[in-house]
Amino acid sequence: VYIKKIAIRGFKSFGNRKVTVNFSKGFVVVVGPNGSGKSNLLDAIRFGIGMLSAKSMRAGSFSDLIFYSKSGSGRAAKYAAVSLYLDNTDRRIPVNSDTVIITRQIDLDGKGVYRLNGRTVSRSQIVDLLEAAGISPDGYNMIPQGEILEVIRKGPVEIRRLFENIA
Amino acid sequence: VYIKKIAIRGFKSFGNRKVTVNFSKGFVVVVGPNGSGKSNLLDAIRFGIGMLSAKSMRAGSFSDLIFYSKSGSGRAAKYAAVSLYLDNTDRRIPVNSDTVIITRQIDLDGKGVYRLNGRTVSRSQIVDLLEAAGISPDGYNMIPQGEILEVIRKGPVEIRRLFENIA
Amino acid sequence: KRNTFLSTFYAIEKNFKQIFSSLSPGGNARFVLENPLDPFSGGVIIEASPAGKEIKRLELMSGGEKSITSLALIFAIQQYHPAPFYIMDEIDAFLDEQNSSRVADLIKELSRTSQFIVVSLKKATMKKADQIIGVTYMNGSSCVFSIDANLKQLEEQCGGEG
Amino acid sequence: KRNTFLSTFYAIEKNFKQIFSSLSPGGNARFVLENPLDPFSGGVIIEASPAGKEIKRLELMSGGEKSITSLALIFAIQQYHPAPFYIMDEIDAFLDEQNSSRVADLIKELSRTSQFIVVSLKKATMKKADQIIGVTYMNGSSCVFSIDANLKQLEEQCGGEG
Ligand SMILES: Nc1ncnc2c1ncn2[C@@H]1O[C@H](COP(=O)(O)OP(=O)(O)OP(=O)(O)O)[C@@H](O)[C@H]1O
Ligand SMILES: Nc1ncnc2c1ncn2[C@@H]1O[C@H](COP(=O)(O)OP(=O)(O)OP(=O)(O)O)[C@@H](O)[C@H]1O
Ligand SMILES: [Mg+2]
Ligand SMILES: [Mg+2]
Repeated sequence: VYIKKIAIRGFKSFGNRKVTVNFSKGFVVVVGPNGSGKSNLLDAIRFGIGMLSAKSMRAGSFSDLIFYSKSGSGRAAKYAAVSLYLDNTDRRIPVNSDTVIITRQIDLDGKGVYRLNGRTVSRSQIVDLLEAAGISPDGYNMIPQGEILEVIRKGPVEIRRLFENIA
Repeated sequence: VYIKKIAIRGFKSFGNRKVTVNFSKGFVVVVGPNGSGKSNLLDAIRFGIGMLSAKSMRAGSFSDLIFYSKSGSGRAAKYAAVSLYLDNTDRRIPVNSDTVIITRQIDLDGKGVYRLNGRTVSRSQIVDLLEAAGISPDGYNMIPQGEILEVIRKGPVEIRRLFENIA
Repeated sequence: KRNTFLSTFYAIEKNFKQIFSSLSPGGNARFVLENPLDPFSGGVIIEASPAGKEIKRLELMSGGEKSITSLALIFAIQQYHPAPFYIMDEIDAFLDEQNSSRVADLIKELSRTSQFIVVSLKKATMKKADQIIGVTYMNGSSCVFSIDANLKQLEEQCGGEG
Repeated sequence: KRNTFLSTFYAIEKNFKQIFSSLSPGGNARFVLENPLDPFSGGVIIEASPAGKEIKRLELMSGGEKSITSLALIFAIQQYHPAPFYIMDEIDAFLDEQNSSRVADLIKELSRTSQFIVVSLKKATMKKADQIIGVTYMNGSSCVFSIDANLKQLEEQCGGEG
């Protein structure tokens, strides 16, 4: 499994125009000036796989995740939507299709919708399927900006639990 | 007032050999590989001007501030000593000499000694003299590694107090 | 249960030792079980020392040394049981040039079994990438383009009102 | 007391506006008193927006934007009432190349009235220094040398047993 493509509309600094990014399978480096939206792109991935805490996407509340804008340079969005196109040829996600498309959308009053290959499903269905493939928004494989030093600050019991979950 | 020179012996990664550094007055940049001792050099300056919290010098206790070493590559130190040579031609420090030398020493059982131009004085005497010149180990002008993002996390009242102290 | 845990523990430790000494040549590292007889009643302590040093506790390490030790732990787990993808934001912020390029080399190797999507401001990291994605802020919103794209794609993605 | 505070407040704010827009061209910034009638019963709120953006709260800024805003505040105070020296450790860790060199240029200017001792891993910062001090770890301990020093001084400072 890997992320083939992401489509973003109205999520954080991504405006009303749909932005799509094709990712290659190996080592992808994201570059750009300060404030351009690099961390927001990574937040979009974690949002797509079901991240619940707005704070860990550096937002005060869910409505902060929806694109707002200065009057004039574009209308504020009414909803934020992210679609992740996951390559599933190895069938690590227990779904019988070569590509698994996960879509998550939230609107201004915080109501959220999840879709799996176009069909509306519950959040827990998505989370269970992804967990079976070792994908979780809070996994040890997700390092937000400035948090690389937090890894070794985990206590001994937390490290042990990490190993237990991997086993 | 500026720092003309520092002499360090037995403080953190600085071993038993006395290390002296001459600083120029303007813009000094400290460089070197990871783990070489750059932050320890800055810690030595803050230690010299009376820093009390071992934690903010990244030490668990005062004894962590004294050079210890693997057997073989040099003896562990019995005390740590830092001398700061401050240029005082502008007399901002209320002491009548062109150079003010502040020495601070601690030994393994945490006993500390402060000296001003060679004479033993109390910590509060040093702190009062330096504060008169706008020098304090916890001042807004001291930014430890990784803490640049903390500055704007100060609450509104803390910012107001900062301005009050400057006035 | 105890045996499964212990075999995972020893396998990850073996990787950790090997990866730490490749990222920090001459250094050594290990894990210590707080209670070897009953691992579930205690935790796992990480010990690591760069070459020629004896680190009493990880908190005493420098920013760069802590980053290297953290990454060695993550990569040791990756080698044992690769997650599908790794999302990492400026993990090289505190690394000097030599450590940045060692980490980038290692990620390149590990990216054969997992996808790595890494934000970086450092040239040493960009150089080793399979793909570079540029992000920019234009006309009031963010847009993304692949560095090898031509200008036309940039216009499509980023032109006009957002 | 209130008047002294207010005159300090407005003077620092004037500096802050000017410095923020020189570090972040096209951006604007200001301070807001929570209680203008009785400043001591409230605090000071910082507002800042890079060019073309409307930042609702400082927490929403990126790592680089937060660094720039923090530095603008520190430099605004420095300009009003310079402290004798500034000790700063990798303040440019989250800054891209352009922002690093703008910050370095500004420090160079401000270093006429205060001494700045800054640890940095970035070339853009080193380039603007009046003096570069090298630190290295040799023979089991740290030693320091001035970059323009000859090898003899290095041997003196760092040779032999520590
Ligand atoms: N809901 C939103 N609507 C519009 N803009 C937003 C929204 N949420 C965040 N932003 C903007 O996104 C920008 C930050 O983007 P991001 O953190 O991704 O930058 P970055 O490229 O990672 O920068 P750095 O290199 O400094 O870390 C900020 O300027 C912020 O104001
Ligand atoms: N009391 C002590 N005795 C011996 N070594 C010590 C002592 N205290 C700290 N150290 C060592 O000092 C080193 C850290 O130095 P420092 O934090 O100054 O590095 P740095 O040059 O700032 O590196 P970086 O670029 O990674 O931030 C660590 O390896 C640590 O083990
Ligand atoms: Mg970022
Ligand atoms: Mg450091």
